[in-house]
Amino acid sequence: SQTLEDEAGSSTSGEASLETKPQPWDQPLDGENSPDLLPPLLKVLVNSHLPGAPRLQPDSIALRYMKRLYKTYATKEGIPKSDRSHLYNTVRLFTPSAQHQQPSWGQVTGVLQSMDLLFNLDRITAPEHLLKSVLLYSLKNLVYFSSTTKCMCYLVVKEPECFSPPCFRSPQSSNLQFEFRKNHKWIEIDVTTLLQPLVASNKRNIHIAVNFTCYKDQDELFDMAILMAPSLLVYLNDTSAQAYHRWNSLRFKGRHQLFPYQRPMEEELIWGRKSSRHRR
Amino acid sequence: DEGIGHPKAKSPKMLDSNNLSEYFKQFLFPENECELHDFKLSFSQLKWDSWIVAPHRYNPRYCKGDCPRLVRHRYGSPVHTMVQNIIYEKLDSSIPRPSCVPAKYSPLSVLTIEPDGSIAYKEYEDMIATKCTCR
Repeated sequence: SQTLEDEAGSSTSGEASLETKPQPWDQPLDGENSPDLLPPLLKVLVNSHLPGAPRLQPDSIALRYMKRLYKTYATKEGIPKSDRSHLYNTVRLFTPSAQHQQPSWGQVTGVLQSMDLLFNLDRITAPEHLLKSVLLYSLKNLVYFSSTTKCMCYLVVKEPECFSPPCFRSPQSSNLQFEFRKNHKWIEIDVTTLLQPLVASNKRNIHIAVNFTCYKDQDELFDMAILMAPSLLVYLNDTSAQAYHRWNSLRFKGRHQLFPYQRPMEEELIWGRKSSRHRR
Repeated sequence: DEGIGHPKAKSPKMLDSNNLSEYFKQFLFPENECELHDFKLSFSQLKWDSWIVAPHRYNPRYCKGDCPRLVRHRYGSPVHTMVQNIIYEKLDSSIPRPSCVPAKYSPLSVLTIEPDGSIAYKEYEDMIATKCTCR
């Protein structure tokens, strides 16, 4: 009310500031509840998406993966499972906003494909710190490898608007050995070391060039499915007050056990204190 | 001493040695005592199920009920709560009696679809009341 009186008091400048500064009542109303009436925590939920706000529909395979991750991490009532030791309290899955793919494989080498992928990571907020990041491949059809099949993945990560060579992150090639079983549907490629410096310096548009090659034994024939465009999975530690900090609750429990049962005050009030002489 | 006892409590029964605890109970614990209650809602009722994928049902729980006059150990209340109750009963009934409010919470995991089509799993602090107190 103080600020409102100030603005009402100095009418001319107040009106000017009222016109320029967006006022709480300017917020689009979410049905009957304007976001300001909600407790701060639900405001985080509501502000980022008002039901009327347009939204893109997620990739169905990505949604299936995240639902499975949810069941691993939380109970049906939504309580985080306490048997988890890692520190991330946020996991975000991004599908590429643009991709260019050259599916090509030779009978000799079985090169799978190379792809140019563009990811927009604007949804990562400042308090969210990157802990781990993987490219997540879902196999379109089941692929039958023997366990001796070796795959090589060659990654280059860079900022899209930057084309001269110095911008290219030192390309990383990692020797990935896959052993597929009947129901194997996902492949994860760790890109944490490549992505960390970009996310830490608030770069939110990431260009990843991927070259996937699998070698097979001479006498082995295998029908190599083309891998679908990967999603980017980032595991984050949200340091904001609204987020759940696992180690806080563990530390609180420890402290609580330090002070075991205290004689309740009202028992002393009702039945009188023990003789202080005796205690002295 | 007619001054003791909850103003709403029924008139004390004749004191009978073998139900002494019953006798005291009518003074110490009101009928609808402060405690935790369930309230199960689904995000579809709030029209948020288009972007909150999980959980389907959310039970934030809430605290409701009267606070006993001597609330120390049972609710972990500070001595101030008893002082406030005495002020209300003896000095000025415009001062509110102690309120039944949550004392502890547990987190909630939420799976949401972001406006850009990305998907987020987040764990939010203090989303479910797990214990009540009188303050």
